[in-house]
Amino acid sequence: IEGQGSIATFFEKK
Amino acid sequence: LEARLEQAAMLKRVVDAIKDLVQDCNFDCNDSGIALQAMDNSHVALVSMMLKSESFSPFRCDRNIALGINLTSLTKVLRAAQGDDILTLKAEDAPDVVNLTFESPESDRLSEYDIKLMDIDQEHLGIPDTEYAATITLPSSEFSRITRDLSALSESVAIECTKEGVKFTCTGDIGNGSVSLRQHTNVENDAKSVDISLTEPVALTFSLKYLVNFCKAAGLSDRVRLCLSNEVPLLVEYGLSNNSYLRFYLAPKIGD
Repeated sequence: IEGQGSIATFFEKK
Repeated sequence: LEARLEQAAMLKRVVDAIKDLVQDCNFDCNDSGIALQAMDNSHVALVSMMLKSESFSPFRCDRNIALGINLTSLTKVLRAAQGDDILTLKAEDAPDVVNLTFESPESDRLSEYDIKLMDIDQEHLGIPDTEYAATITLPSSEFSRITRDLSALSESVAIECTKEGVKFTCTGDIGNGSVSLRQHTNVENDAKSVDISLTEPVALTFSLKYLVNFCKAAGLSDRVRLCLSNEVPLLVEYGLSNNSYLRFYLAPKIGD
């Protein structure tokens, strides 16, 4: 989706 | 695992609220309760559910287990439960199925279902404890109305929170619209109050499609809490009894 950030870039993988 | 819920309605509503966002999920069971964390397919939103052991009576979980469940299957089975049925979830060690029983409180009717479990390899994200710059608590029906009304005009909404209040603004092909709310205490019915706590002004833009989806949880709680900080995901929280909760995180739109 254009201009839409991904949640995974904000929360680190455990 | 053995977990008995006084009212099947709670689980029915939780699953209804998240089933269009996430499909296959692990229900992680341990002695503190039943938790679920899952991202939607496009990795824009994250669902985090916690049903604390105190929400069940009794609750017993001798060993940590992950129950991989397809929510469409769970919805089919939960449709067989009346809202006021007593619901019991049971699973053995290393289970192939989860067992659900629905007991009618006023008759001798007992129904019992098994759902086949799936092996789900799900990424777990660490959600940091965040001191949000703005926290807005408002009636969940009000938030539903705002997202529904603005989604008719636009795909995205700008949420601005200042000491004046919170403003939801959208711009679309047919025109634009906005809804502003001020801090407001309803002395007759506190559930209708709008509480705003702010440490610094915030302005972020979000996809309305996801917010409309989150609002399917409005039946779970009279109140919803929106937590915002610049450049971090929005937290939309529906509190349940016994400190249980259903939380949605939404990544902000970037650009401009």
